[in-house]
Amino acid sequence: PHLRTFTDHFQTCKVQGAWPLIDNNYLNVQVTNTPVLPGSAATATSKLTIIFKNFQECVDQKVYQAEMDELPSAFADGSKNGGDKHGANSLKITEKVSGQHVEIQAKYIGTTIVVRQVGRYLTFAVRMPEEVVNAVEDRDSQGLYLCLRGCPLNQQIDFQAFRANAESPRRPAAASPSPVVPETFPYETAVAKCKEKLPVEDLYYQACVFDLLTTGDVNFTLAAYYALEDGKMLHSNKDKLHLFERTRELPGAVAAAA
Amino acid sequence: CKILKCNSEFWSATSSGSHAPASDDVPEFCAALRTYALCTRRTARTCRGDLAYHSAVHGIEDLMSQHNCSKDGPTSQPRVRTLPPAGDSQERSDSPEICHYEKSFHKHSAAPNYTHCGLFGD
Repeated sequence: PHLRTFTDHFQTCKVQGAWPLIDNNYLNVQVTNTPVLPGSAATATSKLTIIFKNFQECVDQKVYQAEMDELPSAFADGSKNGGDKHGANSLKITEKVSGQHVEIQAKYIGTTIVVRQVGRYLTFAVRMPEEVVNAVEDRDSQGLYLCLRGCPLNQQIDFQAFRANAESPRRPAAASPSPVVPETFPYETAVAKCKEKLPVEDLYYQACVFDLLTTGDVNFTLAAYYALEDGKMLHSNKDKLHLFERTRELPGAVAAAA
Repeated sequence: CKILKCNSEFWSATSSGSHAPASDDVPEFCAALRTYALCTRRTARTCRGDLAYHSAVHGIEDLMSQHNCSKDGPTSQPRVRTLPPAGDSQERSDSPEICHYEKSFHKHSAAPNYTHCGLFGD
C-alpha cells in the first residue's frame, strides 16, 4: 500500500503480512497486507487491528478489528465507547457510511482515526498529537513502526522506475522491485481516470495511476481520493497536504549530458 | 503509578476540578491543591515516564500560582463522589478533565502539534 508517514514522507511498500503501523503507550495499530494479484509485489490492506490501551479513569482496553467486507461500527466486544469508566465517552466509534466509513474519536489522547473500506480493501488515516506519537517506554527496543519510521528500504517499491516502465512498455524493465505491469489497463486510461478524481498531479494522483496499472481495479481511484480527503480533514498544515515526488535525472539525460 | 488516585481525590475534594473557585472558596481550593501536590510527590518515582503525571504536576503549579496558594498550609480530606448511573450514553458533563486531551494536557501551554499518517491503495 501507499504510506504517508507522520513526517510527511510518502512511500509505496510491499510489507506483505502483518506489520505494526503505530505502537505507543496508548495505542497499537497493526495492518495485514495481501497481494492484490497472484505473484504481484503490490499488496493492499486486508485487515486492520487497533488496540486502545486501558487509560486511567477514562477507558478500558478496547480492540477494534476490520477485515475485507467487514467494517464494524463497534469494538470487538460489541461496545461503541470506552467501557464502564467515568470518562468512557472520551472514546467513541461513529459509523459514517454503513460498511464503508468509520470514525473513531479518542479524545483522551487527542486522536482521530478514520477507517474505510474502498472496493475490497481497507484504508487507514489518523491524526495524533506529537506528544502521544512519542510517548513510548523504551524507544530503542521499539520494533518497526511504519507511521513513524516508514517502510524498510527492502520493502519499498520504486515508484518512478515503475512509472517509467509503464510509460515506455517496450523498454526493458529496470532492475528494481517494481511489480509487473499487467496489460489489462492502458497507461493513458489510468491517467484519465485518476485525473477525474485527483486534478492535482501530486503523489496521491501518482499512487492512483500506479494502482490502476498494477490491478486494473478502478476502486483504487476512490481509495486515493478518500486518502486525500482524509488528509484534508486530519492534517494540521493544509499547505503540506499535497506531496510531490522529488525530481530525479533519468539515465538517458545523464548519458546525454556526458 | 498512582496518578489516577491523586486525580480522583482532587476531583472529589473540589467537585469543580480546576475550574476557578469563588473567592470565599480559595482557601479550601488551595488546601485541595496542596493535598494533590503531596499525592503526586508520593507517586513521583513510579510515575516518572507518565504523561498524565507530568501534566498534573504542571497543572498544580499553575493553579497554585494563579490562586496565590502558599506551598505550606492545611490540606483537605477527599469527599465521597457520586458517579452517574451506568449505561449513560450521553457525554457526561463531569467526565474527568484528564479524559479530554486538549483540556487536560495543554490547558496552560501552547496548542499541541498534530501529526497525520495514512495508508491506502495497493
